[in-house]
Amino acid sequence: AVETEDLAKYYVMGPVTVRALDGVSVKIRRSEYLSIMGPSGSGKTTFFNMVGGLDRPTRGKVFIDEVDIASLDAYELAWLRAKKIGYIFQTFNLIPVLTAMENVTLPMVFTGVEREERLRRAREMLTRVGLGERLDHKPGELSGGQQQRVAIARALVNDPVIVLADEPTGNLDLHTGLEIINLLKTLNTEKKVTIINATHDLKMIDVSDRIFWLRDGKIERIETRAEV
Amino acid sequence: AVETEDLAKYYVMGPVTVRALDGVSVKIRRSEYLSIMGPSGSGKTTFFNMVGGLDRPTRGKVFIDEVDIASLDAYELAWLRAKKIGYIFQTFNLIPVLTAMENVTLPMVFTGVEREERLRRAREMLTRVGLGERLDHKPGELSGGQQQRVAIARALVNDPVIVLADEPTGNLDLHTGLEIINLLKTLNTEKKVTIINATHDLKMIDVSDRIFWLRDGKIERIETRAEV
Ligand SMILES: Nc1ncnc2c1ncn2[C@@H]1O[C@H](COP(=O)(O)OP(=O)(O)OP(=O)(O)O)[C@@H](O)[C@H]1O
Ligand SMILES: Nc1ncnc2c1ncn2[C@@H]1O[C@H](COP(=O)(O)OP(=O)(O)OP(=O)(O)O)[C@@H](O)[C@H]1O
Ligand SMILES: [Mg+2]
Ligand SMILES: [Mg+2]
Repeated sequence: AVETEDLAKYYVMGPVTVRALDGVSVKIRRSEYLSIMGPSGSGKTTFFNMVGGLDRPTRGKVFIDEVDIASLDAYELAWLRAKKIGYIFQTFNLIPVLTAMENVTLPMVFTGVEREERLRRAREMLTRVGLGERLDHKPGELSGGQQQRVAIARALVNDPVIVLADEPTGNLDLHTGLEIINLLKTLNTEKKVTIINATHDLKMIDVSDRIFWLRDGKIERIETRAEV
Repeated sequence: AVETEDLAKYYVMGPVTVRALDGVSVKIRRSEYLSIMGPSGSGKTTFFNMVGGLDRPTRGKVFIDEVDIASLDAYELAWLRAKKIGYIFQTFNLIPVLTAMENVTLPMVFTGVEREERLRRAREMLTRVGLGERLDHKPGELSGGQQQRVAIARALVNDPVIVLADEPTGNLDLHTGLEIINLLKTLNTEKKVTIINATHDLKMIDVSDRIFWLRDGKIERIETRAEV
């Protein structure tokens, strides 16, 4: 589903070069449930930004379903992202002037879903993440974990085949966190969605097929669930 | 150190009233290490906003060192907050156009600390949270957990007597999270700082003197470390 070849991202800051990613070559299979773990600052979000096509690498390639995303023009890339990838941002990135419902329906406007269907799907997804009574709240009228769940709902409504979840449970209590992990695992087993998590949450380990451990922009080791 | 009397915060949204806090009366002792836990949306951040004087309650009182903060004018409240309280926000609230160093020195400008001393303290605190090599990065050039640690450093540089930490480890890996918990615990035991955490992180339990469990805006139960 997703493959990277010597993926690197460097930030030059005067005399210093920060190696956010420093040569990552991995293959993530279709319908895999993968977790990427590692210290704060080790490159997880940067890896996501490269794989999600949100930013260009300094070196190396990203393939999504065999397509080298660097070969796509801006429109093709935007279409690929909207149709295939659901991105749950570590910092939520909700639109402050829109309600939860409006934030969640927005991606479906872009992919041409009918209005009735948009409202139905948004309401259903927000209810599934426990926000059925917060539909008309704007982000500033929601708790941290509620904002996180709006971001999760938004990533899932276009039926993506790949979900990039960056710290999806970071602001959630144990119980709500388990509900979200269950939701992702169900999408994975029932709908064959490829789930790629960047996470510090050790609860993710039990449901992951494999775990990539990142350190200083490199893959330190890869474990299978059996080994952990 | 901190006392609340029938503290309540209601948000009226058309026909619906959201009871974010619904009558909380608690006494938090000087030099206590307290954790407030509870489901996402149960009122932890709202409790902090009331106690930290960032917003006014719908009903009830907040006392900081015996002073009813509703009796303070805007200037007195701002001064109290700057001198006595260090606030670590769940959503960081860093200033995007300022570097880590500039974000951390800002509170000290307000309390009249000399420039040399400001730079010394900021550098020291950022190093203590592991960001010694990120001093000149702006928030957008930092990872999620690094931004969180800048917010932590900023809250501690004015030597507060009370720290309100809202999910301080939410974006941190196990190792870095333990370092932050150790830092807070050290401030507590060595400098007698009152630490009040809102958190989902079960690692906080071991170092807490007491734990308040919130549900639907009310205190459900209070436990001591011995009982947990
Ligand atoms: N401005 C607002 N208008 C309406 N409702 C609000 C507003 N701010 C907060 N709320 C509601 O108040 C409740 C408590 O919010 P709060 O942010 O205190 O929860 P929390 O315990 O910090 O949750 P989390 O663990 O997710 O951070 C939530 O249900 C939220 O939707
Ligand atoms: N725009 C930038 N300019 C300079 N350095 C950057 C920039 N963006 C990220 N970095 C650095 O790249 C490294 C990797 O960042 P990244 O956000 O990928 O880490 P992460 O693994 O997601 O961390 P966390 O667990 O804290 O979210 C960090 O050390 C960070 O300081
Ligand atoms: Mg990150
Ligand atoms: Mg909160």
